Amino acid sequence: SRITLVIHGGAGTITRQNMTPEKERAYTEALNQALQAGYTVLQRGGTALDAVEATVRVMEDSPLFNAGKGAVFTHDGRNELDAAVMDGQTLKAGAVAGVTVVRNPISAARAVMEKSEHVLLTGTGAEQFAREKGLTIVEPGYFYTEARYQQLQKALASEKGAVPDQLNTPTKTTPAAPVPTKTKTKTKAGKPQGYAEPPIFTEGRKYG
Amino acid sequence: TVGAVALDQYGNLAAATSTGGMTNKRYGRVGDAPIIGAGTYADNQTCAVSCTGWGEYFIRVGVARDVAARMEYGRQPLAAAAQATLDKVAQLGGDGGLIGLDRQGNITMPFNSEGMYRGYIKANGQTEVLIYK
Repeated sequence: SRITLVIHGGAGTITRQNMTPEKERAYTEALNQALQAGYTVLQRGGTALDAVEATVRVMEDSPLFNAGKGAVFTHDGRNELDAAVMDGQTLKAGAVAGVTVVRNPISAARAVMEKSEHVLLTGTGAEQFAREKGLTIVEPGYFYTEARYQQLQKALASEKGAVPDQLNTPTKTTPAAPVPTKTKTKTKAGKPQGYAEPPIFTEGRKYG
Repeated sequence: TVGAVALDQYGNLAAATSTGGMTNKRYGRVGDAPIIGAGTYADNQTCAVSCTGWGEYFIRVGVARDVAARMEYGRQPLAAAAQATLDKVAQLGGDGGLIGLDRQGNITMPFNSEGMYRGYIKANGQTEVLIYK
């Protein structure tokens, strides 16, 4: 048997500097607990699908990870949760996005895969579907943790001083872009004259 | 974001991902986690993948399916396929990581951010939990 389980709990600015021994121990313990939950399913002859759902549910219920309880906050101070699952045998898949009252979004994603003919449901429709399929529904406040709420306050504070980007700027008439001239001459860098990088994100401001 | 990929005794693969998204997000913003083929993908013929990172870049590259496609079309092994796709994300300016598993039980956990909570358990019970690079 080659039963195998691999998990992740998120990536980002996780350095030794911003970690304490207690925190490191707590994360290691939580990851081991999640591994054991899924591996026990596999050892008992359960399916890979059951194993990944069981594992992710443990991490959704842990306030340490950015999923389920302990998820980060939106700009409006809410928790909007997303999840997806895929079955390698049938290529069936299910996902939910923007749900705010489903305790375990991964189970809602699995319900979409197995109990609907869709792949992705979002927002209040996804919540209604979850309710109809008997999933555990909680108050929005269930997902709240002080640490994540403070992270939002920090992001909002850093936003206050930032230069408003395109998304924030109120719409106003701007002079029409100059019509590109027909004859294009290539610069050494291989970019046509007059080419400008599209300003998608303001450098350094990832959140928000 | 959290995720898991598994291989069961019947040879089937599965992948799952769940997230709260990005701090301070607006306008109903959704990242890669719920987008099949971007943050989550599984196919018995190639691999199971779950991603975590800057969603916009993972969606634009189509990371999870890209890794599987490299294995399917390019006959690349899992680890090489995963690293090549993550390098593509980095070239665009994105960061993050993924976990991958193929039907032989090979594991990959690459990331180009400063750390990633990750771990595995193999058939022989060998297990490890890692946080930093």
